[in-house]
Amino acid sequence: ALSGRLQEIFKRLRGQGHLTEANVQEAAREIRKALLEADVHYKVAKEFVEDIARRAAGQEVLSSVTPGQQFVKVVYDAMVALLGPAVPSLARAVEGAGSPAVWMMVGLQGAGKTTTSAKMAKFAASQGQKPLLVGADVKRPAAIDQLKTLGKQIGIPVFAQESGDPAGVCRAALAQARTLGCDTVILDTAGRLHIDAPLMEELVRIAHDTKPQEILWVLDAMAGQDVVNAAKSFGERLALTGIVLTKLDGDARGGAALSVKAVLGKPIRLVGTGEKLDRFEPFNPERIASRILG
Amino acid sequence: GGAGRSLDTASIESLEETLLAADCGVRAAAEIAQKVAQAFRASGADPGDVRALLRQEILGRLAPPRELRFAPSGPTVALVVGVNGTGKTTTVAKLASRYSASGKKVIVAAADTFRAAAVEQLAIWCARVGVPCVRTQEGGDPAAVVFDAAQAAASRSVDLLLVDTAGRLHTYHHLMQELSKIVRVAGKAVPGAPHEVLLVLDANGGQNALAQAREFQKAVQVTGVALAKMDGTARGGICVAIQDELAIPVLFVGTGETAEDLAPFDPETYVDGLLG
Ligand SMILES: Nc1nc2c(ncn2[C@@H]2O[C@H](COP(=O)(O)OP(=O)(O)OP(=O)(O)O)[C@@H](O)[C@H]2O)c(=O)[nH]1
Ligand SMILES: Nc1nc2c(ncn2[C@@H]2O[C@H](COP(=O)(O)OP(=O)(O)OP(=O)(O)O)[C@@H](O)[C@H]2O)c(=O)[nH]1
Ligand SMILES: [Mg+2]
Ligand SMILES: [Mg+2]
Repeated sequence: ALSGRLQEIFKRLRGQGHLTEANVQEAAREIRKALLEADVHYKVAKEFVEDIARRAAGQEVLSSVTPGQQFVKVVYDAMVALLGPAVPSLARAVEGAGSPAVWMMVGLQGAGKTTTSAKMAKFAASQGQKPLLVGADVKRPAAIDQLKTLGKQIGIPVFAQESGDPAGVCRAALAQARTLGCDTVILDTAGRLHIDAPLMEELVRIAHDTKPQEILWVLDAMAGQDVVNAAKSFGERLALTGIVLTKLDGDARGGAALSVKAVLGKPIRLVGTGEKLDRFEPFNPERIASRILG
Repeated sequence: GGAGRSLDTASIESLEETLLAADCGVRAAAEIAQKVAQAFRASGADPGDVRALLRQEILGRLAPPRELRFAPSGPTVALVVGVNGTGKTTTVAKLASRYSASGKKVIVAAADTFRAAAVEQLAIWCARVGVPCVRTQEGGDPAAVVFDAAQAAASRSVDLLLVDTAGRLHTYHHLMQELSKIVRVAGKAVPGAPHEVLLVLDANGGQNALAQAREFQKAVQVTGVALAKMDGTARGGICVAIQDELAIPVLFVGTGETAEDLAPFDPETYVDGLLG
């Protein structure tokens, strides 16, 4: 593990006054390697390591810990700072405003938007909110069926129209929310490529028509280097308010989360930890930092 | 030029970064870059030839493409497996379309009995492509669906049975065991089955895809990879490491969301994509 490797490098520093340039460079190489193995984007990894090297060089070695431990702490703290802070609670409807809070779920194909929409609805209901799930994916075979099945499992209403355009469905859903007295509308949109211009335009239209309080980019924790390109494109077209990480119950290190956070500058809000609808928790930067650093 | 000239550190680093950006993985990126540096030194090439050397080095590691291997007699059974959301169900539809169009008698087994509307999703695809879909009630035993479908394939003189399975993370031992059971059951219904086990990988994935391939390989004998979502900007470079370490070749590439969006793996196109 990285902390073990760093401890090794600094073992020889016992009794010295401060971390030397050579030790720091050697440690920097180890950290870069660990980050790349964790799927952190190579440019983000480079910047992160340069920042660490600056912070560590010439730092006074605290007499209470070994230099290796101190270095590990510098790295860990920097990663936690970059990943955080956690902003878990999602925007709620304003009391007496008469209009529901709208949460819009967007992202690449298969990231976990539909499942996460249902998880969020279940959680919102447990917090005393009255959510409405909206099947805005009219393209994928049985996408609406999938959302309706999940909605039934948790006793949450699902609004959908088998045909019609997604923006129209979302507008109609807001009207339905008012009729039903729902205070939270969760828009489950179709997965799409950031390079698909008409489909990206469709998202812009939906956002324009529904004025969401939250636009959440759903990211698969197993994602690799290229995902920052997708994140950037989505971030350029939409006023994203956060990132949701899914499939953290796997053993992917999750470095893409660091890269996307660094590039978008938007908070990671929630994480999915399983297929069942209760497998869902607020983002914890400390835990993800440990996971990425290995 | 002249033999013995070396690539400078910056050039080697730049090679590595190209490979890293394509998700080749840390180890493969370093190893391939080193091999190219050696080849450069040995061949006396010009710096302008580095890309050609890199191309050659990677191409040398890839297997030529092949179609599904059909059983000499009786139905061929192809299992489609992988972690959640990679594109298995859509890939099954594409394979059904491809082999129906080539004149094969194809049926599909909906063995994802777990996920919401999984069977419905596949049933719609099968109707669109015009192939029968064998299914059972929700929550049923996936192995039972596979057994029934395999028996049906044998008795109906079907050429190809494609089996769609539920997405599963390799970290769940009981789910990997379920997959092993499906394989055993298929073999009981049709001797020699499954003849192909295709691991569907998401081109957007990082190095975890190598871990996925390793673990799925331990549970079942993976015979090939279908690399989905190559119509995006991700390049799926981890498949080089999967070939190197596990000798599992890429057979197909997914290039979109319709039943026609499947291409046989083409190493030249793939490598051009990696190098950008
Ligand atoms: N293990 C695990 N699986 C998950 C998690 N979240 C979603 N999944 C699974 O991932 C797969 C894809 O999830 P979906 O919710 O259909 O993804 P999506 O983004 O809506 O997909 P598209 O609408 O096609 O873009 C399904 O098999 C889900 O059960 C998670 O946190 N852990
Ligand atoms: N752009 C693109 N999208 C794809 C491709 N293959 C699949 N998809 C999309 O990816 C999403 C997931 O596809 P599925 O076929 O449901 O994936 P799966 O592996 O069966 O998912 P689970 O059964 O939930 O594990 C859908 O939105 C598909 O349309 C591809 O080659 N290109
Ligand atoms: Mg969906
Ligand atoms: Mg599926």
